[in-house]
Amino acid sequence: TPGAQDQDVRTVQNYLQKFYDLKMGTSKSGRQTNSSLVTEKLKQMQEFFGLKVTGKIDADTLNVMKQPRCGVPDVAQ
Amino acid sequence: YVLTDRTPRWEHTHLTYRIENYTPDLPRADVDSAMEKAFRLWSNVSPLTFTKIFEGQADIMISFVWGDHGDSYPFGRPANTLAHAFLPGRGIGGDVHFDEEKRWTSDFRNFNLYYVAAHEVGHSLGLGHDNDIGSLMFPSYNSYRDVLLSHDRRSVCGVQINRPSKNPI
Repeated sequence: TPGAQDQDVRTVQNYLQKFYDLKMGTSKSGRQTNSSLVTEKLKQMQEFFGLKVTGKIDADTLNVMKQPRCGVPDVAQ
Repeated sequence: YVLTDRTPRWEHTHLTYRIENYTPDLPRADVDSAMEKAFRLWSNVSPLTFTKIFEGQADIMISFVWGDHGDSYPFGRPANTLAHAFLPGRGIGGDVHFDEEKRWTSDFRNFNLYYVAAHEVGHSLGLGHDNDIGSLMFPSYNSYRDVLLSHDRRSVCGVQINRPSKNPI
């Protein structure tokens, strides 16, 4: 997402990995993942929390991700 | 309400719980009281009963733990998680873990132990997260306390549907 800070991107990736079963791929250059998969998971999260579903990182989405919460995933595994 | 996809459920209605250790944040009596209230909240609306035991293996084992505590779901940064619980089942099933790094209280400061315990026990009984902010099973801490005084109907229905029966799924 244009304008998103590295810290925000890490927050989103960590959150989606932990609570939305986002799988991170690995390459020679390090951790990578399919951006469309991140967008899909982000939309899923935004819909669950009643946010505007854009698939992009915005202030409201980050705010929800930074709130204290239960550690059980939101999606069934 | 949201039942988890495998709909695990307890095969008996008389469940036991045990507090394995206590947080230093609160007097023991306050921890006991918070847990008792959390279990009573669910027993009031279901056929389930909960008995506290003081030794041996209980159905629901409760503990305060730090960081990586051996269940593949470590606490600590970056995720701001308070606690987690396991769905009904043998062994670790039903168990509730609270992050000892957090500051636990019996009032409105920091994290109220009763509010969090009430939510986690819902998982111990087989409920998943609900996307209705008015549900006790909504995953954010801020929403728990808003629904506890008038126990929400969705979670009540969920735990009644998911009650043990003679022919468990």
